Amino acid sequence: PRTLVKDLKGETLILAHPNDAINEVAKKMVQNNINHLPVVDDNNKLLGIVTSWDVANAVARDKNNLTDVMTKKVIIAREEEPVDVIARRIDKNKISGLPIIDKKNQVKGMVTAEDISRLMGGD
Amino acid sequence: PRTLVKDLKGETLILAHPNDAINEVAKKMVQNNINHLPVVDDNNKLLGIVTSWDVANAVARDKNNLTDVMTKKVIIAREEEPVDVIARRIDKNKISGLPIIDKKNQVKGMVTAEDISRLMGGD
Ligand SMILES: C[S@@+](CC[C@H](N)C(=O)[O-])C[C@H]1O[C@@H](n2cnc3c(N)ncnc32)[C@H](O)[C@@H]1O
Ligand SMILES: C[S@@+](CC[C@H](N)C(=O)[O-])C[C@H]1O[C@@H](n2cnc3c(N)ncnc32)[C@H](O)[C@@H]1O
Repeated sequence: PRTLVKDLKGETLILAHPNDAINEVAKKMVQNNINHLPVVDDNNKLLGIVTSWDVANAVARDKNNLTDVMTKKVIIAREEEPVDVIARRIDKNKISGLPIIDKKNQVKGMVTAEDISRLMGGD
Repeated sequence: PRTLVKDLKGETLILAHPNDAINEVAKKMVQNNINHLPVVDDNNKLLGIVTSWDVANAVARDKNNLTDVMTKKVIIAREEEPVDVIARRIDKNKISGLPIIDKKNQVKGMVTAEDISRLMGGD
């Protein structure tokens, strides 16, 4: 049977909020060894995504507000989608991670190119 | 036949040098839409690697020198290695990209989790 997104979903979910300072977002990435943070509102609804690439962009262009560097038009994944569909979505959009959301647009997790690459390594 | 690293290797090779400023490194990542830069000496020999995660680390810890944030003990790939071996190396070391080096320790390219994830998407 095909591997689904929900089979890959990790335990931890680290989030950012629109008023977070960029150095706070950077600290969350460093403390959790991750590169992708969904940006959510107070009800855990998806507002955007910020990655370590966006932090590099903030440094390169001397930007200070998270809302200036985060991406608001987010490419997402759903738990029941097969992994090969997500691998093509990653390739087509030249991204490396997708927030997993439910029917109410609430964030459930994150799936990354690293998670999918792991499948190529076999058991 | 098994897919090899050389079958995945991209055309462009963007490099960093140990005296580059962190904001210069960030600019190279942004201009080329990439997250990983091998750090090389004047003879193109590998000295380290710097990623957008390291730029986030520089922001989080207020570091200003590339040599303070780059990783010097680099996990590498070689052109003749099969891709499933690299996928396991990525997983084991919790990294997302490996410089491709030749017998003289010169950098030939970069292979990332995104490149390997693309294979899961099929043709
Ligand atoms: C185009 S990628 C280029 C570098 C590399 N491919 C990567 O994903 O980090 C960097 C940009 O993609 C955006 N991005 C990353 N994941 C995304 C997603 N799931 N939906 C929309 N944009 C995303 C980031 O916010 C960032 O501005
Ligand atoms: C441990 S990873 C954690 C985040 C995520 N897995 C990633 O790869 O970006 C981040 C650190 O790994 C280091 N790193 C990335 N690629 C590497 C490689 N091929 N060899 C050694 N260290 C590497 C970076 O320099 C950075 O300090």
